[in-house]
Amino acid sequence: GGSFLFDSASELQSRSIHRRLRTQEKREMQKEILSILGLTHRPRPHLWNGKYNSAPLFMLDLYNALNVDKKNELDASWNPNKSVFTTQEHHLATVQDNAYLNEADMVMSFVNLVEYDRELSPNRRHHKEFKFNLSQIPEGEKVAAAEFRIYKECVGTAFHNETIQLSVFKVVGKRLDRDADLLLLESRQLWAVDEGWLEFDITATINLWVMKPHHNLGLQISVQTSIGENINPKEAGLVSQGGPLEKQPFMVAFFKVKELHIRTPR
Amino acid sequence: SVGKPRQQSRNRSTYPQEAQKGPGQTVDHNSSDQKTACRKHELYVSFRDLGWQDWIIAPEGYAANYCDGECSFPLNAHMNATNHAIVQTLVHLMNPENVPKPCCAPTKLHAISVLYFDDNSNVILKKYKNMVVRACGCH
Repeated sequence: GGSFLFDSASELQSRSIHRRLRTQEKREMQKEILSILGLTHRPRPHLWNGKYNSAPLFMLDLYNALNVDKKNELDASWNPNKSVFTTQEHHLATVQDNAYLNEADMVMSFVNLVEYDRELSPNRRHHKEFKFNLSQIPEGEKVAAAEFRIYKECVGTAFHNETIQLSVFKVVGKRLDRDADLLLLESRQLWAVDEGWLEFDITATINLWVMKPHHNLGLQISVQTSIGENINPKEAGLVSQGGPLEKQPFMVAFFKVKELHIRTPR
Repeated sequence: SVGKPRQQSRNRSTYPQEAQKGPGQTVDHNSSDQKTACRKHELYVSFRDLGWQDWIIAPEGYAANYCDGECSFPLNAHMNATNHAIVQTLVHLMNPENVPKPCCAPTKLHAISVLYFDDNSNVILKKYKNMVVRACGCH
């Protein structure tokens, strides 16, 4: 119930302009700030999976990295001899992400919409599918970079000292009576004992999905052992549905504004 | 040169005592002027008080600041006055009825980053330019 714009305490004492806003005024002010933020309405997110899913955590890392950079800029302006490099603790964001971040006007993460594994054909029974809703990308944004990120845990005994091959596919066609048509985007050899986030560049795919939303049929992954045997990605340590929240796969896209946003006159 | 008298309401420009003084006359620039001089003031916008914590992850709010104060003769370097503002101040002294004082306005604006959820629980990190007043000056 407090007012949302206020002067500092000292100024409050010296001025008498401070007052509580009426409900209607507050609503008008909220509308105005939403308009500045480029939003037509107040978002109502469904936080059934918690705020501390991997995607919000990753984004918070990026946000903190931005603010550390800003603080360093300020420090440098006070003391030019002071080094602007500080140690940053990034749990998720990589150096590459920070490079994208400096160029980007907007970063957006997308949660995987596939909650439960669907029964795929026997040929594809070890494939995992991922889907992302790109419908809320504002118009006029150009995708500068996009990554699909999946977490791999260390696999203990079963494949010790072995390599596995992880392949990421784009679904390019779906028919009722047969397997989906897939296009291989990238294949990567991994050690079974590797642990950490794996990033796959899917910039071209996202650009296509933004331009032609009906092409957005999702991604699939498959895992093969060194002798070419298909295994369940879970056995290879790849975290998906049912795994820890902070290790859930997600997609992130870095955008550059293509055109000037003009606010609608009221 | 001074054209037609201007309709002027926003600028607190015309003071009777100054109107009576010519440009050659001494103006008393004592310490009280410093209190009303153009400078940056603190203004905090709280997303928390708006009740937006459920969708704005960070920040809780930000110091937007604002500029307020007089742009009176002499405009010194500390006030980030433009050359035009200095000239306008001098002309204002000569024609206070017709020419207003320069405006106290932001000279340096900075961006903020906002991290928020959209309706689909996707997370957006966006930079918004010109949201924070870093310095004020006379224009």
